[in-house]
Amino acid sequence: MSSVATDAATYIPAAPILLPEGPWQEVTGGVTAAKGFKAAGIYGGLRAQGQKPDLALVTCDVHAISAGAFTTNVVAAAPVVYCKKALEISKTARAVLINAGQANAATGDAGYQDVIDCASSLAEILHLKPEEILIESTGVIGHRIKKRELLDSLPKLVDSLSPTVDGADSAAVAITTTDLVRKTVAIEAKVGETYVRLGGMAKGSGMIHPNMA
Amino acid sequence: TMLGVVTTDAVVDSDVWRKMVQVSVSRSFNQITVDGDTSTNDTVIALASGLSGAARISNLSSPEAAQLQSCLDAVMQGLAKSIAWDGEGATCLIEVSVVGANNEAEAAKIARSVASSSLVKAAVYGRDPNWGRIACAAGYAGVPFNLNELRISLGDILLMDGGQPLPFDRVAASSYLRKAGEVHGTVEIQISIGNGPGWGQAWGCDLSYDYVKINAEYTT
Repeated sequence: MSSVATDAATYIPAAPILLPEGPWQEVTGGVTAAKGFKAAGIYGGLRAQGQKPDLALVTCDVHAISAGAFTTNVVAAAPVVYCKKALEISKTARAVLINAGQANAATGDAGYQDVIDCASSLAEILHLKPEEILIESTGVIGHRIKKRELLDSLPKLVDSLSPTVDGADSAAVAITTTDLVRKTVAIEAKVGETYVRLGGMAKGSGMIHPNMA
Repeated sequence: TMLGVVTTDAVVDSDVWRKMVQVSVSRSFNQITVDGDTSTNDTVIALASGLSGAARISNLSSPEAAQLQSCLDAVMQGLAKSIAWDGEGATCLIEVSVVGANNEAEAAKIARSVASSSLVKAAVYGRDPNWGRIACAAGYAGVPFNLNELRISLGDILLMDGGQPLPFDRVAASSYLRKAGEVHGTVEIQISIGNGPGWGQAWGCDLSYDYVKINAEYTT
């Protein structure tokens, strides 16, 4: 079922990024612009319709200092609960696995076990500890993730990892749901005496009124 | 649902990084709104590899921390605005700026109240320069201010000053909204509530018929 996204632009165009003005310069690369990061996005058969990529992975070559902000909705999805625990256990992380198609929210204990299984399988492939893997999900609420399709796609997803712009763009496409554009940006700026890079990707179009902590 | 992943090669301590991320999230993703529904899955993960070779940032009050915070704010605001721009059914981004509040938090609260208002959003879609709805949404934000100091502008067009509605070119104001919608551009709403140092922004989008259509067809 899985296939590699070779050209993210064929699925949805890039969003206009309205960066505030400041002492930084926009650069290409999104989440892979900074040193040490790779990304990939593939179609893993999770979406109900179409073959747009639906599985993304961002990895770091070293133990990255990690931080997170999460919905304060009491009915938090299983990946949210999992990530909060992972960040309590470890100050660093090595990978973020994201699926689109099913939100894995309001799915109870079974949904939480799905997250554990996904993190454990990816950790085994990447030779990491499960708590070094963080998970995000988006899609239809109340549906568990299509775990078999996801687990079967992990080897190809890992093989697709790339430090290039294409890697970042394919990941940015793979996390979209009803989005009409992919959202990715990177900047370079001098911090102290050294140039550093920051990049990112995001998704979102509806059910948007975040209140994260 | 909104999701985000942010990466950097800056060298930063864990406790400093975690505080920075929350500050930037508060100034960006937590200041956007499309439909008022808070998702079960909203998540932002931020990773710092430390591979840039820069000096370690271990003090939140250092100049380097301030520089990194500004960069993080910029990246997250850029992404956050693109989410609001891409709001389901939207024809334009709405940027609300509030000045003159007692502090950043109060300004941000008023800005988000206006950006969240269904009536303001519908008025923008209807190309209606409805200063009354903007004033109303500012007023119920939960932040007390002196009505006599309320000032509201739409783009460069001043609609209200000193708490008093002003005569303005309604056709020009409506045209400003229409043109923004035609090019999926940005509608700027500026609000001043006094002389305090607090400044904040929020971002939303207009509310169109398509929003209902999209969500009537996207099952749960």
